[in-house]
Amino acid sequence: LAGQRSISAFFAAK
Amino acid sequence: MFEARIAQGGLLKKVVEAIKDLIEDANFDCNNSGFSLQAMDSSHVSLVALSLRADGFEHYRCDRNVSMGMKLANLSKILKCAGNEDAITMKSEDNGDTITFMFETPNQERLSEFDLKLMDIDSEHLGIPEAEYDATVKLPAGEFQRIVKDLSSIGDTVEISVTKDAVKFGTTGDIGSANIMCRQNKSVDKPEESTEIDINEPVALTFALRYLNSFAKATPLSTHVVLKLSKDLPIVVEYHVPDVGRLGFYLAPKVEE
Repeated sequence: LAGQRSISAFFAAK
Repeated sequence: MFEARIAQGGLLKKVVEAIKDLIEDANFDCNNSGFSLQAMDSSHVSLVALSLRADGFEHYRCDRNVSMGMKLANLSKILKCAGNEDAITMKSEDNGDTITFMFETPNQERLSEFDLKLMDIDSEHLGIPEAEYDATVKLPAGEFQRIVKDLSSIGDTVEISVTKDAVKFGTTGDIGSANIMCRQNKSVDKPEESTEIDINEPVALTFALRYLNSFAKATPLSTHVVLKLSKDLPIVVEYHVPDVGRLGFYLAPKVEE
């Protein structure tokens, strides 16, 4: 998963 | 208590089959407006968001908000026991530790009841902002499934690029490279074969094919899939279930190495 960003980096926790 | 009956039980089976390999367990949240789920895969690369509207059910009752934790593999085991044509009723008492699934054959001659134990699941809810996307592509779901499957035999990632007339899917791997282009085609004769592109800005982003292949397991839910792309943002891969709701997948783009 090199170069793969986490989805939580894009959406803030509620 | 929570009680919901859906005449097309096959739909529930398809939803669970579409997400069970991506997420291990999840909370199903029920309130007055419907039945929903939000969960990340175990590596936190993608997010699944399901919403089934209360009015999409034949009967729907939810006295107070409930969150029911289930292991998807176990839910799948139970739903596999329902016929595709069966009506499915889900029932759970407030603060109950099980959910009951009732399957009814169309001729009502066979009635089955399965209880699934609920689990406590810690899950983080993410706020997904409403956004306007650089490009929205609506293409036949089967076409998208075939493209991501075919490209997976060549490479690990796909570059999706959208211009006003076409969407291109390209990959490169050890054995060579591949490019598939789908032109806009607002076919009126066969609406199920149409490809529609709505674009504000040309966009090109790279994604892991492994996840897109997993999302494509939702293909039986809908004739079309909608891809929404914006520069440097996660792609949205959306399957709409007419009159019932939607299943959306979000995948973070790959960054240049």
